[in-house]
Amino acid sequence: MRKIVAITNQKGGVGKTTTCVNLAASLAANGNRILLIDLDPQGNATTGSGIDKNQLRYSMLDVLSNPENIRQVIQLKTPAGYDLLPANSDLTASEVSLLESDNKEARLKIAVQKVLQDYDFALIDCPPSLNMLTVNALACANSVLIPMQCEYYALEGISALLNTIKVIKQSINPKLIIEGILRTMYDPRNSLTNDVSRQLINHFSHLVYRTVIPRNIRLAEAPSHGLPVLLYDKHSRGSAAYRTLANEFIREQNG
Amino acid sequence: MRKIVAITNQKGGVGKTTTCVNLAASLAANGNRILLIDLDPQGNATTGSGIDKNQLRYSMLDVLSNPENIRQVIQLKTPAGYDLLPANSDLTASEVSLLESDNKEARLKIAVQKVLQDYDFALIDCPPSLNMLTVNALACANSVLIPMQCEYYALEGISALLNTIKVIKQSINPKLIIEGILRTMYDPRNSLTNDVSRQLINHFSHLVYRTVIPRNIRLAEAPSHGLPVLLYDKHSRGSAAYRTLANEFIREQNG
Ligand SMILES: Nc1ncnc2c1ncn2[C@@H]1O[C@H](COP(=O)(O)OP(=O)(O)OP(=O)(O)O)[C@@H](O)[C@H]1O
Ligand SMILES: Nc1ncnc2c1ncn2[C@@H]1O[C@H](COP(=O)(O)OP(=O)(O)OP(=O)(O)O)[C@@H](O)[C@H]1O
Ligand SMILES: [Mg+2]
Ligand SMILES: [Mg+2]
Repeated sequence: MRKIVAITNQKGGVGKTTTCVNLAASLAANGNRILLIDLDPQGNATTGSGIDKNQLRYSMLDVLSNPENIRQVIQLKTPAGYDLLPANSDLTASEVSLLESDNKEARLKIAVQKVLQDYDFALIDCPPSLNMLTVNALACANSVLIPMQCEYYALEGISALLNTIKVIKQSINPKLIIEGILRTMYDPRNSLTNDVSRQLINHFSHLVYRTVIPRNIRLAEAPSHGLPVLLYDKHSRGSAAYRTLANEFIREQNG
Repeated sequence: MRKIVAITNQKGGVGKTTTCVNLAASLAANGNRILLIDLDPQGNATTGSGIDKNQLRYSMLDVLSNPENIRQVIQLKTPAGYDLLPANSDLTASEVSLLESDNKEARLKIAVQKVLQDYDFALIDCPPSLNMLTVNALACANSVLIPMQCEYYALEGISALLNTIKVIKQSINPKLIIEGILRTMYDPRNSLTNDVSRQLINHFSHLVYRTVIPRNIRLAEAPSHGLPVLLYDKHSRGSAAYRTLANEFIREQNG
């Protein structure tokens, strides 16, 4: 395994799931062995990968309750072109039970260690909160990719997220780094987007990906077909943007 | 107090805070006495009402730790024209401590009872999850207003939310009803929006507000000025839509 990347931002609706599914598919299309880990009880990454979250025999909850189960739970070769650790609303129960178990922050890490050698990258889709599920993701990951809508509330939340990452780095995961900040749903015609984008680059400069994901309706349509945009409409601007991101992501690894 | 309304949807970024702030401001402009309760550790409703969440002497955490504190914490007459129970990231700590206290679901309800007679309506802005904070809101509220972006992942999440409401109704709050489902960020030019909107009306018919909130950049700009859109740009389509919603909301109360 080259790297485990947590895709996280406690601000809701900034494009975490859309980034996770489409970056995973683009990396897989380039020949990388990819595991997508759905850690959100909403199960959007599971549905977006073409798997019915209501028909799961096993899911992420089973992995957190007993890390030995991980191989039984992984859905191999989804329609999207990568392997998937699926989630559904059963996972909501784990937020309470995780708090009472031992090793509560490291359950995911212990599980993922067991399959490390099978993959090049693992991408973790996180829920929109700084709860025990997100802490598990940050304890397990090598780096954090932060999708960021260029709007005021999203910008306001980034300092709380960076604080949490710092706390995790000082306590349970000293090697955790920031992979990058990704501007999503970008609409260059509106001044708010440009203002916020400029502030991001001023504050975080080299951490901000050059690749920008435009607002593109094909990205919002693809999940209802259970496909990444690469397979739903490969000529769309959304698909091109995520392929460009995948290339920039790989270049950074070889940096 | 005529009614306490929880504004909730565990799907992130669907317009919960934007609806809470702008409906509160529109109801206040019509002469109603309004309390806005910010129950999200992101503190967006606090910032969107013109209050600096990092300068708070007291906040929602103090209310949940000791319901007696509520009058000390309320910010009277904010620039937005209503009273506010502010929140900030301290509230994240409460998710763990709430689980260990007695009456854990009813802490907010006990506190709000103390100020009921001072207001006509209270609106509660919820975080994007079905955690103990949201459970507190559903235990405290008389009804639930569900902002809903007309996109696939948001539609997918609505059954989990309705299930949670049903469970709360059967256990801790038998009188809880659905106030309505509000279509937000509505863009009639795109077929996905129209498809999802049609499905909403087919499934939920009379529960869906006639008022639709259009995608309007002035709604996204207003929070950076700490103002509801009614005070930031009262001639905008966003402002008109929330005033129309306030009128429809009041008509419903009068049955
Ligand atoms: N670049 C884009 N252009 C258009 N629509 C997009 C884009 N990215 C995401 N969307 C749509 O916006 C909505 C929010 O995106 P998404 O669900 O991926 O965000 P999220 O951060 O995972 O949300 P949550 O906080 O609920 O987990 C979805 O309906 C998605 O289809
Ligand atoms: N009708 C609209 N038109 C344009 N932008 C909007 C509209 N409603 C909300 N927004 C913007 O979309 C983003 C998401 O809205 P908002 O933060 O209110 O959603 P939320 O459901 O409260 O999110 P969270 O799940 O993080 O609490 C914000 O940047 C907001 O300014
Ligand atoms: Mg998501
Ligand atoms: Mg909000």
